[in-house]
Amino acid sequence: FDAVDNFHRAMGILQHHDAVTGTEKQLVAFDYAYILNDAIEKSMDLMNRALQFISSKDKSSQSNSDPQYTLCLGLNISQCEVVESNDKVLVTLYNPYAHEYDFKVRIPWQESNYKVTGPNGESLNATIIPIPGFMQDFPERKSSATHELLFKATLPALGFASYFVEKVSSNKPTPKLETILPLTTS
Amino acid sequence: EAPITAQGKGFSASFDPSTGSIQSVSLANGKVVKLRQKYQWYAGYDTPKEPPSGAYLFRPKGPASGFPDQPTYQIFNSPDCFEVHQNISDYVSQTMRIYPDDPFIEFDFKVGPIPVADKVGKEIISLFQTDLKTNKVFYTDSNGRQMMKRVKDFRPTWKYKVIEPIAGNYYPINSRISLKDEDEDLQLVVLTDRSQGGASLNDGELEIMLHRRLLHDDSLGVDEALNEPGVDGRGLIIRGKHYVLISDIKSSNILHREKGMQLYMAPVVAFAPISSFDDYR
Repeated sequence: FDAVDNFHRAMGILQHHDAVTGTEKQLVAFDYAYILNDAIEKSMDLMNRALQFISSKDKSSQSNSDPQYTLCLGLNISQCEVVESNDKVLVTLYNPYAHEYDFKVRIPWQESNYKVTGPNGESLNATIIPIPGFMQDFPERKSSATHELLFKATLPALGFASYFVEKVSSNKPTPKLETILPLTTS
Repeated sequence: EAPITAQGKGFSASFDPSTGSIQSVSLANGKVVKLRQKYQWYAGYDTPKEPPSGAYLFRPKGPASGFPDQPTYQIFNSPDCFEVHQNISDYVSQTMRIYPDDPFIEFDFKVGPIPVADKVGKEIISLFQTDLKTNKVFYTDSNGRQMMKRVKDFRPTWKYKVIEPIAGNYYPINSRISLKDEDEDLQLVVLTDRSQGGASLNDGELEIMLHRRLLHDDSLGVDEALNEPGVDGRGLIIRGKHYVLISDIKSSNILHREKGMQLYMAPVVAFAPISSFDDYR
């Protein structure tokens, strides 16, 4: 409840019209960003335990072997430390929408080969797409990823789906993108 | 020389090979809609006698200006995704995405830091131009509940005198803005990923305000210019997405509502290191 209360407090404050419209003073804008970020970080443990609980076979106990989940708040600038520093990663998506639908997952990637396995053990096709140069130059971005791995996740209504993503060094060639026109204009 | 085409769900889009910009959308029913998208900027009003453009006020000095250089671009195509990476200027870039199983075109933009060394405050917009016949009418969801009909230079409950031809036609957008051509049974909808402002200043056109950097206080209370420094002091960089749908009106109303809900209730994506596939299983 304490963790959720951080969100309640943050959202209570950020419903002020200055926060919604951006008419606050700059120092207040910094404070709003701080309050929201602080609430998110303090809720990471709650989110982790919730995902461990719903994805666990044995709901009565949690063990140290349960995966330790984290959010990647830099995903919108193609930055995610967990993915970049591990060869095997579990990507779990919780869908709060009350219908099943397909969601395009994009995670920061290097040009290495991949293997993506879905919830039913099926091997999924994915695509490796270069991150645009203008994003790689983003000043706050701290990432060695040069590409994004794109795959389609089928999300159940009000439920979760987990995907196993693995970097592999097999001889199987990476599916190559067709580059149609590389910067021919002036 | 031939246009580059990409196939989405229920449409194909063609792109200008000299700029990488989108130029038309062909629907499955055979209709072809001209669609141009470009970025422009307004100079903020800065005469001392009048309140300048600022946090509370949008008061452009005149019509919007374009970016002078021809965009450079790269295109990537795979069976799962078609992407155009386009550089418009030093501080405006975007990725356009089309997925074969998605009826929407995604515009993923990066704007900033807006340069102000020339002492001119700037407000950057994304402009969508179509050949839809709209008779000054457009729609926004400004009360957060329903699509509200807007008519350029008109108010339904009082006689409106046009003093500010641009700002006077801007309305809040909570999640979407749209144009409708009832004769041709066509609708353009742009879904946003945050609250923004927008207008239709010419028939068949929509513009949406993306990012503003202004150098004077608007004298309405905040007592500061809207001049965010960003992390390194060079100015704030923003990232965001627009989802664009062109379709017949009936299908469009179903599709944009469903997509709007999916964007509003986007999934929580969490990551965990894991040692083996067996653990995952």
